[in-house]
Amino acid sequence: TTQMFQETFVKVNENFKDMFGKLFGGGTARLVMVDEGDVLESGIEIIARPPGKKLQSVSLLSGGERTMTAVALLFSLYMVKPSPFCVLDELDAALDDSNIGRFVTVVKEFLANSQFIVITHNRQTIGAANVLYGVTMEKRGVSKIISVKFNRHQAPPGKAAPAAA
Amino acid sequence: TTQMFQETFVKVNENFKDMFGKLFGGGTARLVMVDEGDVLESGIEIIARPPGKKLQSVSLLSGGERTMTAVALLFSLYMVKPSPFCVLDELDAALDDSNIGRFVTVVKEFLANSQFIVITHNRQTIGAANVLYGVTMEKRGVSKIISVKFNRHQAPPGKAAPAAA
Amino acid sequence: MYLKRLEMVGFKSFAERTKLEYEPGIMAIVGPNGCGKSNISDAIRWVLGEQSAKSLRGAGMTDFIFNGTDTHKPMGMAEVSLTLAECEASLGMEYHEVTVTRRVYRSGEGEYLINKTPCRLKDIQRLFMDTGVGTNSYSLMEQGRIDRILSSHPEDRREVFEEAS
Amino acid sequence: MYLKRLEMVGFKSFAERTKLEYEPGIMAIVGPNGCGKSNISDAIRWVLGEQSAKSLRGAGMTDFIFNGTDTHKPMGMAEVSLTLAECEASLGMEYHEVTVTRRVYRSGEGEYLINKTPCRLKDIQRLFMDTGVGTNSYSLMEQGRIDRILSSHPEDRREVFEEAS
Ligand SMILES: Nc1ncnc2c1ncn2[C@@H]1O[C@H](COP(=O)(O)OP(=O)(O)OP(=O)(O)O)[C@@H](O)[C@H]1O
Ligand SMILES: Nc1ncnc2c1ncn2[C@@H]1O[C@H](COP(=O)(O)OP(=O)(O)OP(=O)(O)O)[C@@H](O)[C@H]1O
Ligand SMILES: [Mg+2]
Ligand SMILES: [Mg+2]
Repeated sequence: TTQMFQETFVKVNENFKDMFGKLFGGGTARLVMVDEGDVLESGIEIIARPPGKKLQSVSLLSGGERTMTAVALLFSLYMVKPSPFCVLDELDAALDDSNIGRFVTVVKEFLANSQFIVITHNRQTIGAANVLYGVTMEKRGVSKIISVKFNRHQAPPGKAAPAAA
Repeated sequence: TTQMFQETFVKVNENFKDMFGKLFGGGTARLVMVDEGDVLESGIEIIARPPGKKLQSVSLLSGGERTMTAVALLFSLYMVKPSPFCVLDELDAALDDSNIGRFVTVVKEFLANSQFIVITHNRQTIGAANVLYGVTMEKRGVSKIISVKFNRHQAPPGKAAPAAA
Repeated sequence: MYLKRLEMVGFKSFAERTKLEYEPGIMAIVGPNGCGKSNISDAIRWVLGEQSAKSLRGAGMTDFIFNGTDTHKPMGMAEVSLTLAECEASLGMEYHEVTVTRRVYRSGEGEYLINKTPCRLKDIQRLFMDTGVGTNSYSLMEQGRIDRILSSHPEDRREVFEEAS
Repeated sequence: MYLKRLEMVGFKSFAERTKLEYEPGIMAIVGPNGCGKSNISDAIRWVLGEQSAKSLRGAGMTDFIFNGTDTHKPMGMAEVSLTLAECEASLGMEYHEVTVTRRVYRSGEGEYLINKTPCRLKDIQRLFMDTGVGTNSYSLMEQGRIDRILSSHPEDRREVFEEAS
């Protein structure tokens, strides 16, 4: 329905402005309906301006800036419609160390509502994990999982979670 | 001309078989003309089988395996038509440490014929470089380059190159 | 509701019975290129009813049955089971736990089961309606696809918002 | 023939005159997300005559003129110069060095120069014919695009081979 969509759009937009600021340590961003008059059909435009830079089309953003902007939008949607679990496959591929740090901080805030399964090659992301599932192919072509747990300071989603490690 | 194309195809195919083996430490690969009878128009198919695995469509390969296969083809083309310089932007994004090691080994072999400018976030790739151009934005939004040289054991392309460091 | 366990056998490179069990905090999946990490993410999408083999990198569903290696024979079936726990609030069910299972055979025939009872895909989709669990959700972010929400057309992007409404 | 120097001013985020000079061995370009590394790669493609603004992430050529920041005013022109040395063998020219320059103004007007003499894009393309220098060559591999040679249609892939023939 038009009203439901409109309300969702407003909520996601609010989240997006905050999320972007958190992930970029500043800057501004918002979502815009291409055709304000046609809420039922209008496409959605993304406006994003990293801190210190002038507003330009998102196409001119760097690889890492585009990933962070997409992550901001992704988490804005999660806030409106949380999922019990999320699987993120090498989201950090284009990110430098300080962006991975901010990304990981945001993921940890969401742990209260969802499980996060993160596929990664990055040391920093691995360092933020509570458990590692190491996938190996000792027999060539046959996958096997080995799990390594680090600490048990956190509780399952929905239960009271003591301060994360 | 048909003959020129056919000759180029055969050369690139030979290179590709070797390159793939080098980059994967084994396995087999080749290029196939979709329509053998129509050399003028036929598309080109890529067949690739990593070591120990059974042959499947390249679509089922992993992100890193696809990058290594594409790199093998890229270098096969470089061998046939070398360029004075190559610019590779974050080719290593999807690669794990051992694949980056093999990738870097191949790049070094090509230094005799071409300059390589490599954009990267990866420590291992950086470690293989002779000079770093650090790009910074001390003034937000304004780029500046600082160069850091490591050693001078190599000579420009075309000149006699002593053994690389 | 949380993801308690993922179990698979014969799915892609996971020839042998493999289990991934819930742990609090961030769960990181790590390993070298091609070892099977993204295949785990594919298994989750597949068991939740993904209908497009192409979106899981295959041409047809039988591509996902372990097809053998130098040392292992191909298998006749792929099976994945996903178990969710503490479902009462979200699913309004008398079950404390729900296990969703999907199988495919070499013939192309497939099966779906809820708690070991055969059912249709519709039943699984209906079960998870409005819980955020499913293949449409942006909570399953595939490798290399994070950029898509930025590069897609404003009209396509809208679908994501409609899904969240 | 080798790349002796790249110089730019007013191109994308490089507001101030910037130089990149030849060094033997692998030249690595490093820095945080969004600092300007890929912009350097764009500058090389652009000065060699890239006609598609979209392939350089812009909508039109004037998008590449430094457009200001919180602390810097926008500029009126973008200029990039690429100098190649030891050209006699490849270019059959009396020149030992060749500098190719390209400019664009806010009006959209552009200029090309060879060794400070105004010329047309055609002259630059003719100069570099069959040397491997140019925008068609696979020697300029953009960020995130390495997968393209594998995911493209067999017919499109053929063009790469035709270029190499
Ligand atoms: N039906 C199948 N039978 C056997 N092996 C398969 C099957 N389908 C896919 N594979 C193998 O799975 C491998 C890909 O696994 P996956 O994509 O999970 O790797 P990954 O760990 O994500 O690697 P990367 O870090 O490079 O992304 C491929 O080498 C492919 O050959
Ligand atoms: N005309 C312009 N004027 C000023 N800044 C610009 C202009 N065009 C692009 N930029 C800026 O350049 C930045 C992108 O730079 P670039 O793509 O080179 O980053 P990068 O170093 O490759 O980063 P990453 O590691 O994330 O790929 C963007 O933030 C963009 O705002
Ligand atoms: Mg993967
Ligand atoms: Mg870049």
